[in-house]
Amino acid sequence: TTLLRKGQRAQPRASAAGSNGSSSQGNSFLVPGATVATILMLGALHARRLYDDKKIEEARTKGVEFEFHPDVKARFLRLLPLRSISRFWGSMTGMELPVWLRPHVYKAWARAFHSNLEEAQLPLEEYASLRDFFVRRLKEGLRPIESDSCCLVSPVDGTVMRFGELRGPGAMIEQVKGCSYSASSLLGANSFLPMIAAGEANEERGGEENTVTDATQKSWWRISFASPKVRDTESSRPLKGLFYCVIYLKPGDYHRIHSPVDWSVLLRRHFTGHLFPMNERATRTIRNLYVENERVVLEGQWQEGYMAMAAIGATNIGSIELFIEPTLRTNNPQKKLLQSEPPEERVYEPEGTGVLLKKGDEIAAFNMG
Amino acid sequence: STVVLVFQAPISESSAHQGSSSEFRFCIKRGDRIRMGEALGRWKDS
Repeated sequence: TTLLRKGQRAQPRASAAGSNGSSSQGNSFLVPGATVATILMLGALHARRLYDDKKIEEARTKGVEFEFHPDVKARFLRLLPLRSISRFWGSMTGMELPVWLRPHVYKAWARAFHSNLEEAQLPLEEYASLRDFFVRRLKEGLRPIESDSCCLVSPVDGTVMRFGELRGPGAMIEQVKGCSYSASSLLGANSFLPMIAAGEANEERGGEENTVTDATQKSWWRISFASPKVRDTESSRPLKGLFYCVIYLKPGDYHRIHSPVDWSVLLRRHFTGHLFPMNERATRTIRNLYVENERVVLEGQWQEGYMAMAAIGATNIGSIELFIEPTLRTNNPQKKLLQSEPPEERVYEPEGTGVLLKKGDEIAAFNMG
Repeated sequence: STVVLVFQAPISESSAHQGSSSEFRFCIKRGDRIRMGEALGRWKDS
């Protein structure tokens, strides 16, 4: 609008001059033309995204299994300074908007990413920035927690990507068909993932129940620290009864993370890394996406044994805010060229008990940028 | 953004133990939309 006003102001002056009237008229069309072109381009991109989503949904209902297929776009993404882009995006979306503009911006966002504005806890005018709106709380009682004591609940709103039992050497989780990553590379080589060495596997099959019972009866904390992790994670296999579930949050989803069960969080691990996009296409084209991106892992224990939760960031949602540790800062500027730094760990006090959380308690939030 | 849960859960005790069993089962399908607080999986108390 500023450019348009300048153009309008410039027009009478140009008419007075007389000679270059036609060229300034051309300029005044240039700005609205560019704006219209940008809007059309964004519209076309959005339409294409919706079309792709629909195709993926149709394929999934038909039982089509997507295979891993690296492409040029994925290689190109590795060259981009995605962390800087993410931080810039965060500072842009963190800018305070004029009150009159807020409902328009948030309604446009909701329309583009299928958010339900009715669920927002506050009136739209009260969210000062898009960043604030993005991590909005929901109205009381909109997400009742399943009361069954023998169930594990979803920690987030999202789409179930994968789930199953971890079996076999390395405890591999399938990213897509043809590409897997190990649970220990996701959670950290020092994780307390209940694994047994390959040599013990046969022995374990014979007395499996005993091993599991033993492990749950003894203090898990004591076992983990008494026996340092010298196992070979590649050839070791998980104890029976170890499960996983991967849930993807779309940009329009509620972006706060809650506790899936009553548990005690004993340790937090923060991995710096890339901030690749995490959409469906990215999972099919970027190898080891989940173990390359920045993430925060919480490990602990619940009534049935081991529990870990990994919150993985993406380009647009790069930082993870941990309510049980408000001082933790993620998506920091990269100080070193190497991405493969060891994770930064913090053991929660009191040692062995950690932070006790109830099912449904709010743990963390994904922030924009 | 994505959240990954890794957890131990009750397993079915097969023929080795003849008594009643408890077993964890997911109650979701791939591609399902799920909301916070909805059940991901259940088990029966033995």
